[in-house]
Amino acid sequence: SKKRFSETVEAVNQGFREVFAILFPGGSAEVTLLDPEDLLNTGVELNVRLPGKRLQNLQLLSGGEKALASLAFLFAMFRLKPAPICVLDEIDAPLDEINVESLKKLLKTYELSTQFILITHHPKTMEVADAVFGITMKEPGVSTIFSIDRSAGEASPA
Amino acid sequence: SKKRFSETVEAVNQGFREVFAILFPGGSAEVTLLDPEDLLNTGVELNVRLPGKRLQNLQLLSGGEKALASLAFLFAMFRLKPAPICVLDEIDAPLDEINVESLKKLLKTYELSTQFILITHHPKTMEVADAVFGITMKEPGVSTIFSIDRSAGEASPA
Amino acid sequence: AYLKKIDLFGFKSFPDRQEMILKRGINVIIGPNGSGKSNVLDALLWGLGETRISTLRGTNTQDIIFNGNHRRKPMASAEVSLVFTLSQDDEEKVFLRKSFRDGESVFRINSQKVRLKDLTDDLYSLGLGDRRYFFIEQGMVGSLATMGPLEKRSLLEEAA
Amino acid sequence: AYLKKIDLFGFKSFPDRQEMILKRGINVIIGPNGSGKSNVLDALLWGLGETRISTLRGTNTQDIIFNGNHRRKPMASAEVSLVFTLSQDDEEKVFLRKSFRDGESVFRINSQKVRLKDLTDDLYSLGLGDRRYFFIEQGMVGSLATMGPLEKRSLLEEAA
Ligand SMILES: Nc1ncnc2c1ncn2[C@@H]1O[C@H](COP(=O)(O)OP(=O)(O)OP(=O)(O)O)[C@@H](O)[C@H]1O
Ligand SMILES: Nc1ncnc2c1ncn2[C@@H]1O[C@H](COP(=O)(O)OP(=O)(O)OP(=O)(O)O)[C@@H](O)[C@H]1O
Ligand SMILES: [Mg+2]
Ligand SMILES: [Mg+2]
Repeated sequence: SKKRFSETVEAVNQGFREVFAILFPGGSAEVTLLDPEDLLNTGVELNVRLPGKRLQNLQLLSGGEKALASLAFLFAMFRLKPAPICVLDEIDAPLDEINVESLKKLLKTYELSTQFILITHHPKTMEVADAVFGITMKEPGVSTIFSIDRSAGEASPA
Repeated sequence: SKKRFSETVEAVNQGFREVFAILFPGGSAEVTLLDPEDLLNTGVELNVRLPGKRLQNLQLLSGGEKALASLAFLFAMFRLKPAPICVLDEIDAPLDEINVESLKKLLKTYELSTQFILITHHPKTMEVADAVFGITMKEPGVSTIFSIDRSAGEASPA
Repeated sequence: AYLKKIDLFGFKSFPDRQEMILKRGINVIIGPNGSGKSNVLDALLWGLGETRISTLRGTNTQDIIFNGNHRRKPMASAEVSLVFTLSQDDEEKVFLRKSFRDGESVFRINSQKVRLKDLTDDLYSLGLGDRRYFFIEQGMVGSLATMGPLEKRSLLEEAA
Repeated sequence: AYLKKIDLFGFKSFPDRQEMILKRGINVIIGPNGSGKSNVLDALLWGLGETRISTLRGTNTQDIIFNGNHRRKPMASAEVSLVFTLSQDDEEKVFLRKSFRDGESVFRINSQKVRLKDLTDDLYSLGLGDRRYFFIEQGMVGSLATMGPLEKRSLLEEAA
């Protein structure tokens, strides 16, 4: 219904503004409706203002900025309705060291309401893990899974 | 002409096989023609066999494997006709530590015939650089370029 | 609900039965390029009822069944089980999907044979309906930025 | 030939004139997310005669001109110079491209006014014709794998 949709937009807009301000201190962000008169059909756009820069569409951001802004939108929606699980495949690939730290903070904030499954090549990202799994091919073409006990430092077959 | 095309295919096929064998020791690769009877119009396909696995099309490889196989094809063509410059924007993002080392070896092999301009977030990739440039925004929204003199350790404005 | 275990057997690069016992918080998977990390996520998607083979990075339905290596023959079937712990009373629910090379498929919820639609309905009630809401594929992290306005709207409606 | 210098003024996030003096071998550019690294590569492509604004990550031709920040006004023009050292006798060749907000463009080779076609013909003779042969954009490294067979053919023909 119209009322429900506009309430959802308002709540996600609020969340997007807050999460974005954590990731880009001094920046701002908003969820806008392309045609507010037609709530049942209107498309949705995301506009962001990076610290010290002008308002612009997500398209014009850099690779790393786009990744972080997309995650801010996703997590803003989770504030309203958490997903039971969230699966992220190498989302930290475009991020610099500082933004990897921001991502880690974001994951820690949401881990109580959402279970995360995350693939990464970044040693820093691994630091927030509650469980680490290694996958390897001891025999070519055959994958095996083992869990890594970081406190003990060695690995044991899963 | 037909003769020139089939000579090019043969030479690049040779190069692709050699470069691929360096990147994936024990693997093999080939450039194949979809319709060898029609040299003037035929499409070209790349098939690879990873060490211990079956022959397959590039599409079925993992993110990192696709990146490395694509680079092998590009450098195989450079063997035949080097490009004066080669510009690579964060091509090491999907690669693990071992494949970053393979990439570095590849760059070193071709740097005599091709000038490279490479963007990376990987400290390891920087190690092969002949010159390093930093880009920063001292004022929000305004980029400045400075060159980093690694022997001296400090940076000077470009 | 949270996912307690993923069990793979004959799925893509997993000819030997393998299992991953997950924690409630943040589970991180690491490993070399081509070792099978994204294959595990494909197994999770397939177990959740995904039918588009292109989403599973294949071109035909048999691409998800182990197709052999230099000393093993291709397998005849692939099987994935997902074990969820339901939030209330630690009750478990096991979703199993199995497919044969000839195209036959079997779906089970707690060993009871069901249709695909029963499986996806059940998962929907656990909040695992629209995949875009909880799954970001490799290389697609900027995709929210490039999605069209109507697609963004339909994603937003998931949050309602 | 090798590229000795890139000079930017008013192009994207470079309102103050900046230059990069390159070496023959491997030149590496580093910097935080959003600092302007890919913008430098866009400047290089634009200086080489690129006309598709989507390849330069813009939506209209003015997107390549500095559009202001919290204290600076948008600029009226963008200018990029590329200085090549030609292999034989260390002779230099300077390619300049300048565009104004009203859409006017100026092209120069060694300060001589030329048309865009003269610039791209000259660069073609230096071996800088088909961009796919020497430029991999951010996020596109696997693109050779996903290119169709006819596109792969046309790329292969560049090597002839
Ligand atoms: N049906 C199948 N049978 C056997 N092997 C398969 C099958 N489908 C895919 N593979 C293999 O799985 C490998 C890819 O695994 P995957 O994409 O999970 O790698 P990854 O660990 O995610 O690597 P990266 O870090 O590069 O992303 C490929 O080498 C491919 O050959
Ligand atoms: N015409 C313009 N005027 C001013 N700034 C611009 C203009 N066009 C793009 N920008 C800014 O340039 C920034 C993007 O720069 P760029 O894509 O070069 O970043 P990057 O250093 O490659 O980052 P990443 O590591 O995330 O890929 C954006 O924040 C954008 O606002
Ligand atoms: Mg992967
Ligand atoms: Mg970039």
